[in-house]
Amino acid sequence: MNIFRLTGDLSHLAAIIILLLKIWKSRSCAGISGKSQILFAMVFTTRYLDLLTAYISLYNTSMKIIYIGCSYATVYLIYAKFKATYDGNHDTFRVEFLVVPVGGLSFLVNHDFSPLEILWTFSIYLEAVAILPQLFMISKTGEAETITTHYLFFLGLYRALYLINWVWRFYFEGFFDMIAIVAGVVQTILYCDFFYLYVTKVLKGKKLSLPA
Amino acid sequence: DTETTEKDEL
Repeated sequence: MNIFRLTGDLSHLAAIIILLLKIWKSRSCAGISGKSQILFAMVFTTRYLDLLTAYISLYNTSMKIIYIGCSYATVYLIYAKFKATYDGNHDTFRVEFLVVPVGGLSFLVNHDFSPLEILWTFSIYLEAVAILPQLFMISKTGEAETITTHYLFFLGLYRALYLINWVWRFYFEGFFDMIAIVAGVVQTILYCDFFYLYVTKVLKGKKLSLPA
Repeated sequence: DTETTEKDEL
């Protein structure tokens, strides 16, 4: 464990908690893509099946349980409890165009052709593109609530910190996982446009609005 | 290609 990975995990946890609290306190999921949240729930489910087979540490196990619990709670709030506030007209990204290619790729490019490893690979590839429905929804509505931009900032920051963690681990431990690194680079690149808007607008107190 | 070390990252 190194500082980049720890702050990355805490940034990820912060994003998940910010979103859950935003929906719970405002009793509304306006502007939130339910499709992205379903994809994230799929990412955690397929990645953390090793909860049943391997114990790594209390930190590892508790974080996985928190991530899975919060992501399913968020999906529940969006599609059940606050369903009336779900903006389905703008959450129209065709997720099958993500899940099918990612599913196929995880069978073709993986470290080991075993069920757990293929599911892990699927979760890595899926996480790289899971935010697309959310970014697409913001481009369609042309704006995002400030709290939503903070959620996206921490979510994008977490994988960027993981990239630094992988540089660190390669240099000090000789460890590297090409699949996680390539997917992590793609994932972080997808946030670049948002990061630019976040820094130039939101951090200056303006609302994030895209030229519609 | 790394051997499938135990996945200790989240």
